[in-house]
Amino acid sequence: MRTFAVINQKGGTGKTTVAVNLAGRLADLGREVLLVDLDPQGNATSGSGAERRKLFRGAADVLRGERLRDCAVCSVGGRYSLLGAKPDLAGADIDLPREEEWQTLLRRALAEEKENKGDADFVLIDCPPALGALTINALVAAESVLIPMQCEYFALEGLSDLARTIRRLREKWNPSLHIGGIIRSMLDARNVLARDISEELRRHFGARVFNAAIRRNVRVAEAPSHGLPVLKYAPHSVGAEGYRQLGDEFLERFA
Amino acid sequence: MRTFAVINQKGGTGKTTVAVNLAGRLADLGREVLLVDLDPQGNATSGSGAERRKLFRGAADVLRGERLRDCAVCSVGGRYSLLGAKPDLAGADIDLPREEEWQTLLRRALAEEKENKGDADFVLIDCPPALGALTINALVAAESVLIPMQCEYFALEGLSDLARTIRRLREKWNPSLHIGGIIRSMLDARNVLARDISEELRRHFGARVFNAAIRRNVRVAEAPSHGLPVLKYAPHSVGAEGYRQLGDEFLERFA
Ligand SMILES: Nc1ncnc2c1ncn2[C@@H]1O[C@H](COP(=O)(O)OP(=O)(O)OP(=O)(O)O)[C@@H](O)[C@H]1O
Ligand SMILES: Nc1ncnc2c1ncn2[C@@H]1O[C@H](COP(=O)(O)OP(=O)(O)OP(=O)(O)O)[C@@H](O)[C@H]1O
Ligand SMILES: [Mg+2]
Ligand SMILES: [Mg+2]
Repeated sequence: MRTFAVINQKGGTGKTTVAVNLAGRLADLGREVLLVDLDPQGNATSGSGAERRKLFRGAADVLRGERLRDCAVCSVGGRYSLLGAKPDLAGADIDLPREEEWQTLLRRALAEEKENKGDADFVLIDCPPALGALTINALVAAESVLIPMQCEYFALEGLSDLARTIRRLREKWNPSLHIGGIIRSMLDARNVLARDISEELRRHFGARVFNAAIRRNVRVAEAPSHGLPVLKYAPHSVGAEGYRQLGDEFLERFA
Repeated sequence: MRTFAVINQKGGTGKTTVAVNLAGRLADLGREVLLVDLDPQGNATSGSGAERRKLFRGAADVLRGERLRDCAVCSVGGRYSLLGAKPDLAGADIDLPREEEWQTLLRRALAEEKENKGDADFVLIDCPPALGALTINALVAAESVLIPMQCEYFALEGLSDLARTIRRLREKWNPSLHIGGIIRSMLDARNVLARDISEELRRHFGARVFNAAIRRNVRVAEAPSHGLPVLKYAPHSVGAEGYRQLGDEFLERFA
């Protein structure tokens, strides 16, 4: 079981879209995947076709000590398992820090799941756009980090803060935590800004920048309103082709 | 002095870009404006041409009790005043809730400023993409809320959570808080999804949806790397024209 946190404190960089579509592609390739929605907005939950207010249990229950296997549901279409975000997750960033060893709550829940031999091949954790208590839980639980990026100035500016946070958590809580990959999630290849920033990313992160980039494509933005990954909603679109390539490259790097 | 919180817990909807460019336009029209950067990412600070690590004092100092007039700097080009975000703002979402009456820290700081007759015509508060302690401070301090929106599914889904939070804060902390306007900040008028969601917004929010919409325009995304509003960076661009119209409509509605 390999655990990845999909994170970027810059908002709107494509975290949820990458998490949902990568989970869908890996499932299509026969892997067992658990998608964890750790964002109170619950976008990965609705993007997978589940209704956050109708879930019986969710991520907040696991952080309160419930067993993960009692909370995860199967996503629509039986593609991957989903631990959804119910509205009760909203208070977690303020409440969690009052618990003893709150930083390791998610790691302990995933470790228990692993021992029960019910584990998945891959766990993907969709994080909120912040470096608060929920994101810290994901970084302590994960062995590797995927960073979706828009090729724009504010997103680039935020990377140094993110790299600093990952270093600090590696030293204090999780020695195996490292940057697994940078994913350009909505590339507009025509404009110069995107090309300049892509080059800047390669200078800083080298081979950790995925070759597969997802082009900006309206089909990708339409898919969530149908509760489907773009692979199922518009299989012949530029966006779906991008996510097929991304899934294949992910397995080359991590399988 | 009228105070506006620029807020949307959905990430990447254009909060910072609206706050910086609206401040720039109102200043061009002769108004005294204070831009408050309450996001630890510090994008409104760097987007105004200031260096967050070189600021003498910032928003975190004001939340610790320093006088606002001792902390605000003039933005580059002398257009508007900026209370910037230094990196020390990052711990606020976890630390603030330990203070007595932490929800009203910013409101008290702005009220003191108002008494000193040094007040601005408008205060715009750029918020982080979350409903944590910093955003709550902004909502308690503001009389009105501006909500930048992408015309996409996840952003629409988040509006009901946002409206509920505003209602709760109005009842408990701030009776004058209301939704002043919804701003379509990066409209791609060619696609059907954007048109459908624009109609949906009008159905729910009626006249509170600003007529002026900002078209998606790469010049807008390039401007922050030069520390300038798009009005100064590319005055003849579609983006600059959009922000001139937005500023004019803002004054029609609120001056
Ligand atoms: N390749 C793409 N082409 C077009 N639109 C896209 C693409 N990828 C994502 N989007 C859209 O961009 C918006 C932002 O993406 P998404 O919500 O996945 O980002 P996020 O990082 O999860 O945001 P948050 O910070 O709020 O969690 C969404 O409306 C999504 O549908
Ligand atoms: N009209 C536009 N055309 C093109 N790009 C835009 C436009 N408005 C904003 N952008 C770009 O979109 C990205 C998101 O905008 P911005 O950072 O202002 O959103 P935000 O809501 O403040 O994000 P966060 O949730 O991280 O605070 C930025 O890279 C910005 O430069
Ligand atoms: Mg998301
Ligand atoms: Mg912002």
